[in-house]
Amino acid sequence: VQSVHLLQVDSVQRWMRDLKLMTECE
Amino acid sequence: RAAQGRAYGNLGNTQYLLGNFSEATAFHKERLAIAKEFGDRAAERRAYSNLGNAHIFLGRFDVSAEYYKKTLQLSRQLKDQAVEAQACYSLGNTYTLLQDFERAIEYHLKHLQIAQELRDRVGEGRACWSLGNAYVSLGNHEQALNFAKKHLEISQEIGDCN
Repeated sequence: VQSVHLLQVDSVQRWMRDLKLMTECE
Repeated sequence: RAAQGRAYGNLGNTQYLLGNFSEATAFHKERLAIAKEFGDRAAERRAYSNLGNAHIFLGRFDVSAEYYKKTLQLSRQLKDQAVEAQACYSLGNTYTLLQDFERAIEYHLKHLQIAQELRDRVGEGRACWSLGNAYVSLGNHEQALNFAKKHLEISQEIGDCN
């Protein structure tokens, strides 16, 4: 139940979507 | 050797963008070792961020939290408030994934404080959004409502219809 709940945390989902394209460049 | 460090960093980033997170961590660890060898704290800080990010997608949220804490520590030493805010935001989200909502709130509040100091309304809006969700998870609906209202106000101000 908890993991289903977590998937509904929209602010975290949004952060992870942005994170996938975020790299600290040299 | 210095160029080798940069090459490792670039290889890590490329593997990351390809979705190869294990390979990315291997390259970023090499990058980290060379940054330490040279005493290059900015490069060390970048490696910690990249390692934290990659471990999120490996499902190792506990490992990410430790790397993000190193990022936070170095950002303070380097007096880089924007990076400090970003590290706090990452830690808040990571502790949400770890279901430690109290700690998530601590970091999101710190992120909010820095965003306000830097007059970063987008960051402030994201912090309020995150805090609203964290307080819902804790069952504190009154605080959740306060932050949801603040999030709405900022979203309207910056024209974020989403």
